[in-house]
Amino acid sequence: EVKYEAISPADFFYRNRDIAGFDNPMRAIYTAIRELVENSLDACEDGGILPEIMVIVEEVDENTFKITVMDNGIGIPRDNIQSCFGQILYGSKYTHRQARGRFGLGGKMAFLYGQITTHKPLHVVSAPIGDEWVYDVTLRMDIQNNRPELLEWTRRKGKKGWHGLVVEFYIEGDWIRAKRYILEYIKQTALITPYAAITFVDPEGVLYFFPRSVEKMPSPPTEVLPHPRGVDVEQFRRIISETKTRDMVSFLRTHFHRVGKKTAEKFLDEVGISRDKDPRELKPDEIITLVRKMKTYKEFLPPDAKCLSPLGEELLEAGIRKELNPDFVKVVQRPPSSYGGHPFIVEVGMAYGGGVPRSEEIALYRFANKIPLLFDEYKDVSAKVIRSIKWSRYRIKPGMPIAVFVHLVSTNIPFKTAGKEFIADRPEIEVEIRRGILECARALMRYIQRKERAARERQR
Amino acid sequence: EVKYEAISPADFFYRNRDIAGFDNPMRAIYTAIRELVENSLDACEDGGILPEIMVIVEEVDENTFKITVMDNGIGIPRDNIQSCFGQILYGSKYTHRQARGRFGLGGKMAFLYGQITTHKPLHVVSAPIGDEWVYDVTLRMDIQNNRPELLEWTRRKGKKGWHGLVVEFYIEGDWIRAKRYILEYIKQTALITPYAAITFVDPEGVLYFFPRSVEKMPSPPTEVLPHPRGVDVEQFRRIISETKTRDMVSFLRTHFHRVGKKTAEKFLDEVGISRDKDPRELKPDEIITLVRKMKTYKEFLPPDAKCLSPLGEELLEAGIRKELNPDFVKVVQRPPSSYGGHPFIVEVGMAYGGGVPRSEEIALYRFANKIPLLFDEYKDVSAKVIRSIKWSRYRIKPGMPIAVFVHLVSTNIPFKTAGKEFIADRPEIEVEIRRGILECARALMRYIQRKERAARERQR
Ligand SMILES: Nc1ncnc2c1ncn2[C@@H]1O[C@H](COP(=O)(O)OP(=O)(O)OP(=O)(O)O)[C@@H](O)[C@H]1O
Ligand SMILES: Nc1ncnc2c1ncn2[C@@H]1O[C@H](COP(=O)(O)OP(=O)(O)OP(=O)(O)O)[C@@H](O)[C@H]1O
Ligand SMILES: [Mg+2]
Ligand SMILES: [Mg+2]
Repeated sequence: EVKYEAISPADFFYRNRDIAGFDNPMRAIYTAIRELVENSLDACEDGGILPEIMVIVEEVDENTFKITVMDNGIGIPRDNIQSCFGQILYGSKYTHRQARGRFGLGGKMAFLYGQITTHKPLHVVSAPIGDEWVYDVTLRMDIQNNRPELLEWTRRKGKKGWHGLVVEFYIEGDWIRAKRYILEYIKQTALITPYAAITFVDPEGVLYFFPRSVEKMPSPPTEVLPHPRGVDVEQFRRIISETKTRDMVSFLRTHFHRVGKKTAEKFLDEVGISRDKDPRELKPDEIITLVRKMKTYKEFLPPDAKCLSPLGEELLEAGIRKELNPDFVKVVQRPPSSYGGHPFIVEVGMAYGGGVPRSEEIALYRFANKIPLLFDEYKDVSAKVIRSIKWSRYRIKPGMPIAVFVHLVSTNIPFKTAGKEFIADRPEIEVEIRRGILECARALMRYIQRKERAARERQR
Repeated sequence: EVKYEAISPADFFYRNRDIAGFDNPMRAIYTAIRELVENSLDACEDGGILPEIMVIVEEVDENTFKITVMDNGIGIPRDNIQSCFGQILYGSKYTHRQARGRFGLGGKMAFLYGQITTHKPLHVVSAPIGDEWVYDVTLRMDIQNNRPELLEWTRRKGKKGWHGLVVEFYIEGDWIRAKRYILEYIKQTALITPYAAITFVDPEGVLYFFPRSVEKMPSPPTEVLPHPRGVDVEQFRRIISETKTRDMVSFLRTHFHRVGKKTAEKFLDEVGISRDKDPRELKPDEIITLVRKMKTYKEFLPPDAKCLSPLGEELLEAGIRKELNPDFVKVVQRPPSSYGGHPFIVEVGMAYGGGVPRSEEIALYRFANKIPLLFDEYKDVSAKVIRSIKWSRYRIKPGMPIAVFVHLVSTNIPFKTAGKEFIADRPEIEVEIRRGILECARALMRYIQRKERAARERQR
């Protein structure tokens, strides 16, 4: 009379779609577009391709829209297309590498929401790079079993050199409320991804074109081994179960980031584990001892942030100038740091005067792995830092025309929600954001002082 | 070279445990205890049993604790024990019925976090009601495959009449920071569940006893059919695939809440669907038309909140008096309402003076389905309502000793996070919370005015 049952992850996120950012018709349409644009940008960067992305939103019925997103990325190989769109918790972003995607959820949630509001299937055309064929797939999601339900599948010869992906689906949403957020999202995406060309056509037929402002792709992020400091027991056991090494020194050198022979030997001696021990023979309390000591051992080299792909001071400044046309801009790229074994870099920009609007509060623009974050600002670590700063100490008062830009890149962004709305406050990240903002605040203060002095000079 | 893979839901919540409330060592130990106490309370209420719950936290190592939770609930049947604790997205709360649990996640996340920090297994003793045997199970979670890994399984004859559950596991956490929140959580649980007896033993060996203050169980919540207003295409299709009815009138009457013969016929005529049509023969656009019309059709009866189990004005007032010893208490149970087809009831209490501490902001106590919510107050719908009220209109000024209690019960609480920290702002819920608070504010205003008048009388 008490019924015990299991549900699929698709069923879980269907019933609890608030958790994935689909809590009302306005956020649903915003989140759907956001997830698809991020998939396209990731797909282009994965192939080192200058992104060309087109987003078309057409009204087909009252509150019902057809959304089309096209890109020139690497596409999806023939055998992965259905799972990429029909199976929740499936994707290519489960790696230790900087990317916008990470959950294996976003694109599929967009279609799931579309399917449950319009009953229409998803149409995908995939031209995987290096494949002469183009695949045309129509599918639904079988939510209870978390698997794709194929409706149509054809292939044709591809046009010479075309590669990329087209997705088309229908969704019920509040376009009128969502419109300004979607446009703001695309504008900010153009700022933080100046090498991308984005075209957007809205339901009224208006075309917005955001051309690229640089012609060069940044160096791509690379995959890294886990850093010893961030490892927990589960990760450790998985590495043991897959390792080909047969002694502890090779084990540490092979599987952990920047652990060399000397460091491994010194560490093992200090922990009291034999250098020649076969890792598969470690007992549970030895594993626990290793993991705990790895968290606190001082001699490990810090994570190398060469694997990351930040925007860079030059491009961030150019983007801010283009966006706001301010009188003064200061940008700072903080030195690389890490939290829990994950490398990260914080980039901060501050703009003053010119086209920056005056307001009671400092305008805050937040980005994480080149994703603009538009909602839930109050709880974000950047907003907390701004609230905690004594701005008067830098002669910065309420009502001044100031905007702050914070961009965090990492192999692992600590999002607090599956809808990627805001970032948790990890102390190491908070420290770097604070230092970046204060560095900009000091530069702004000197600029204001110089201007005031120059004004006084002219008055004499 | 691009690697496509699927991960299990256990793996997803392991990698993204911030999303489930396990983002730092303090919140982890708090959330773990919270989830287990709520499981025990649900298990007692499921059997109409006056809850007796004991929570023991012992320090076994620096920052490592053994947690034991015991209850006298209905226990878990022999064949469901392992899945209840070793398989994420498995449970008995996937029904249209008011309960603290809903995700099939909470208890398991507590053990998962314990396992990855301490490598120790979970020990469960289950005495399912009506079973002469008691089952003793030790298991680990196989996170990658989302299934239990059984280590030991024995059974013995149960002591006469004992039923319930004992869970023991180890966890690394920041007890010192978590302590006050855990004690506050248990105190507030005692307030909102006055029929429960809770004992808590902390690592210092101090025993806190919260005896029950009423001897009578409230009438239990009951399961309801989905209300037509809340149904989406996916739910509709599932009902069709399982229905035994063969005409649309029976289909509507059998599967939807409070739809009678007359209402069903009238609705079908209005939508233009034949009364005799076999529901399994509905075409996709007929389904879409039905679902859309069901959302807006005015003649459906509103959801019946008899299925809900609120605390009641009398018990809420008694709990507030016991907790704060105020001079004035006003409690209000709002009439039942619904959002998206889910019935809900809002109960509000306001306390003033006496033991209520003075503070700049009104102290807010939040509860949902008898769960105290201690974190993320700012974003909660109740906090938003309080911020939006013109308190001066009710002669209520900052610094007065005022506390507000808001309790929401529903078959479906719209939590914004898997950690159940705060409630989304659905307009219908917001309206009822506002009305409840204003009703209390008016009563408080009259009380204050009477006191001031009496004070002036005495002065003459
Ligand atoms: N436009 C695209 N081009 C190429 N591959 C794509 C595209 N869109 C999706 N994919 C593939 O489908 C996978 C699943 O996408 P989905 O958005 O569901 O999850 P994700 O991007 O991995 O993670 P997240 O949930 O964080 O977005 C991606 O990992 C990627 O491999
Ligand atoms: N103390 C207990 N007594 C009886 N049954 C229990 C107890 N604890 C857990 N269970 C059973 O195990 C199931 C899974 O518990 P779990 O906490 O993982 O999920 P849930 O309570 O269903 O949902 P939520 O994630 O919202 O807590 C419950 O649904 C219940 O059937
Ligand atoms: Mg994605
Ligand atoms: Mg639970």
